[in-house]
Amino acid sequence: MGKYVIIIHGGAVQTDPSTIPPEKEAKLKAGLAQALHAGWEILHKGGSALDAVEAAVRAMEDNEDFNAGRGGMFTLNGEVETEASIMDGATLQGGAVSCVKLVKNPISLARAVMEKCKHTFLTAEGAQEFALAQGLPLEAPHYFKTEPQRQEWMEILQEQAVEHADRHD
Amino acid sequence: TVGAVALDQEGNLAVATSTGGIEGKLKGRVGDSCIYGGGTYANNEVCAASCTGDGEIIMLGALAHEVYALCKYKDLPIAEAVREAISMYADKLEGDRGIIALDPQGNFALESNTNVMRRAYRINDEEPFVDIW
Repeated sequence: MGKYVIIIHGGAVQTDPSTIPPEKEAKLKAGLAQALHAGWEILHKGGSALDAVEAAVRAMEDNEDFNAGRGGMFTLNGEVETEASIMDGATLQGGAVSCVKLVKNPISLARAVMEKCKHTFLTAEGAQEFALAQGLPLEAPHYFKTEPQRQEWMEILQEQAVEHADRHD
Repeated sequence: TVGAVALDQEGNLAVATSTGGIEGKLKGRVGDSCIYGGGTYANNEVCAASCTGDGEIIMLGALAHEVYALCKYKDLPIAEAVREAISMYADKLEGDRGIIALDPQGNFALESNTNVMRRAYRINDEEPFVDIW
């Protein structure tokens, strides 16, 4: 049996420690542990690295505490647009998607691009149509929008409004 | 952003990276997470790497591929390669950077220039490691 390893990240940021209260920290750690386990279990049973990384990332996409899938950042227009990629080190094949809305798990769409599409990268409506053709699960826009992200978006809009107010008579 | 790199029992490496992007981005903005060689890269011969942080600088620095290149052509161990990629062009490309990377022998690195990097790993059936700070 060969060595097997999985490593995950859920984002890096320079921040004031007080912005992450203990209960939030505990939730993040629980989310990381859950995602790690989803990938590790596959490796432990002899599954592929490709299946393991997809499973780990899917778990974080489903968890609103991480900036991917549900819980993704808002655009200035107030929408959630996601992107994802996956790459197989054995074959050097890859799949990537960007500007995706409504697709529950963008990483699985990226994998579908890798395995079932003649191209390696699809974006926007094309990616969306490919997801529909492949029968991947979709969600309504409100599924992706969480209250903390909405609050951050509102703050940005307010800052912009203040900036614009200074520029007009 | 979230990401994962893995080495399976057959010795194969893989990477996956996914994100909702940056706060207040313009509609249509593309970040590093979907860019091969930018925020994501895997090659069984050398390493698998997934990045997080400021997407614009990660793309411009081609950081995931930089880790690959430093290992392959400079023969650096994975930890040194990741450290060098994190600090590369820091004077010209300022911003948050975090990288996880793994080589075919199971050596790995988790580095960032930030005080928070949500991260976890597990080797074989050893105890898992999970941390944020």
